[in-house]
Amino acid sequence: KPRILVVANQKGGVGKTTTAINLGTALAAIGERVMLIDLDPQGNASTGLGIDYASRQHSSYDVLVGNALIQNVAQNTYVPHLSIVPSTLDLLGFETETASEKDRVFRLRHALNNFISACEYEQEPSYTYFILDCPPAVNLLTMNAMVAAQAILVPLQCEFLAMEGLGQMLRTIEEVQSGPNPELQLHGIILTMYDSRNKLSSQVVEDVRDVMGKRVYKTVIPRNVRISEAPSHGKPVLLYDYKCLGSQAYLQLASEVIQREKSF
Amino acid sequence: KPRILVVANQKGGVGKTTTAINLGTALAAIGERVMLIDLDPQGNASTGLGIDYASRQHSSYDVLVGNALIQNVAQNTYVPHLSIVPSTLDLLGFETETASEKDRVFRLRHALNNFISACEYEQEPSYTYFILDCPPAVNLLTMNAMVAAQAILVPLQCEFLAMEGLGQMLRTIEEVQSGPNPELQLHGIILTMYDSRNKLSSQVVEDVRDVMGKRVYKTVIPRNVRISEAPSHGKPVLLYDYKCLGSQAYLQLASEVIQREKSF
Ligand SMILES: Nc1ncnc2c1ncn2[C@@H]1O[C@H](COP(=O)(O)OP(=O)(O)OP(=O)(O)O)[C@@H](O)[C@H]1O
Ligand SMILES: Nc1ncnc2c1ncn2[C@@H]1O[C@H](COP(=O)(O)OP(=O)(O)OP(=O)(O)O)[C@@H](O)[C@H]1O
Ligand SMILES: [Mg+2]
Ligand SMILES: [Mg+2]
Repeated sequence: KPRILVVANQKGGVGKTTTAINLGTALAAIGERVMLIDLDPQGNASTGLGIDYASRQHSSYDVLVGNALIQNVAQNTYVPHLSIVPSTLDLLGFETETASEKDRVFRLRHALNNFISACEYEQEPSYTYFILDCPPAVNLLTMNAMVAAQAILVPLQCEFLAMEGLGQMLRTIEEVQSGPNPELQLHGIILTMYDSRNKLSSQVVEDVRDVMGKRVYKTVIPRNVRISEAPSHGKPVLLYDYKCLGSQAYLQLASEVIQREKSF
Repeated sequence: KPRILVVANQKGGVGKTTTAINLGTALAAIGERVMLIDLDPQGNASTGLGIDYASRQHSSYDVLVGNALIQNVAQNTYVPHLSIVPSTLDLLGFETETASEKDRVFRLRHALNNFISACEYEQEPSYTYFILDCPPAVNLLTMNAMVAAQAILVPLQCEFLAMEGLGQMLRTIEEVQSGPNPELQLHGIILTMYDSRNKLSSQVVEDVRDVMGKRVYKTVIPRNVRISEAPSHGKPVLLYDYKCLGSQAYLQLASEVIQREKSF
């Protein structure tokens, strides 16, 4: 059965999209078949994988409102084994357009279940990982992702204000677990944008490890300029500059994620 | 008549809260009476000004749903002339709780108008500036702020992905101008987290100035570790470390904002 992982944190700019793109790329590089689903109206994951606006006629919005099936919307990226359901600004309308619908928080879960069954029925090669990128909010889009997923990865910037939001994120996970998705598990907390010149960074790492213990991945993603340059080339940093510290850290994170997968 | 400025950008982590806090502090430092209104459920502006959770019994949520008046919710900060309407996670419920109300996008505008009239009537000292901090989304909270405000400041991180969101933000401003708030003007775009060691930063500055011209402030806020340390002390960087590059840049920005105010 394929694994559905959601990358979420309502705090903005903490590395959700960068993590979704590069974790997806690393898993694809070792032969897993991965589909990224971009649920952020900003469409940064789609841009970061080189999907320009003109080729997003069909998007995650169409899947959520029931206009299209995942198999008709997913497109290849030039990363082998990695495909994407891109996003557009249409997603901004999803919450109000479905205000009266009872099942609205299950839309993505149902669409994914239908797609997975269709793959089995058609004996198509199935995906082994779905990775869901979320907007910086606890809204219907993020809820859809958390209800569809089996596990959640929470990127956490090594900054004081980002720590403050962690408590809120953990409460939201508990609400989803005691509500629409009891099987959702915390996969782990990823420390991002660690700046070794900044003593605040190491203080945050220490504080978060103290409180969260093993729920924090050992790998820490450093602040690395090559990571922020990669999206302007429409490429994951793993393809843009394989040898840089940023890429090495995401490869290490991927192997740690796979290690943890064994225990789920 | 008091000026109502909104600080917004749906891209996350670009420096909205940092700008709202430090611009507010700088304006207060030169004698203006400033009220900050925190409209982000994360409550980072409230935390950054030292308001702990225990003292947020009354918040911006109560103002928006009509449970309380601004004068009963605003509290002093230890920055002279700067008060704040703090926020709590209650704000997460605002959008669904008012789903059927016609006037929901005008709630903040009406509350501010009532407060300003009450000050005049009671001959209380009036505020000269209101600064509204927004969550990273184009949602009902941000819309309330954009409908209440006379001018908008858009912080823009010197990163490729942040540039992509600028077009969306400008379109949102146009929609508000042709809809509920024709008087909303673009005050300016603030370039933030400029990293002189990173050639991408200077590329972004050049590109944004090419496209946006005079709408971009001359002042560029550098990436500066003292800025990210300040919130953990519950202080604006202007009080935490007056001499650092970050503080100097925000003081320069404040004087540029005041300069522009003369032409509005
Ligand atoms: N480790 C890193 N080092 C340097 N820059 C990084 C790193 N990770 C991400 N960035 C850059 O920081 C910015 C924010 O990252 P990203 O967009 O991935 O965060 P996000 O959480 O997805 O943001 P949003 O909340 O807007 O969705 C981007 O411009 C990205 O290129
Ligand atoms: N010029 C700067 N130099 C260094 N760090 C900064 C700077 N400006 C902001 N920061 C830090 O970067 C992080 C993001 O800034 P901030 O929280 O102000 O952005 P925001 O746009 O309000 O985020 P959100 O979208 O979550 O509301 C914070 O941890 C802040 O302390
Ligand atoms: Mg993102
Ligand atoms: Mg903020």
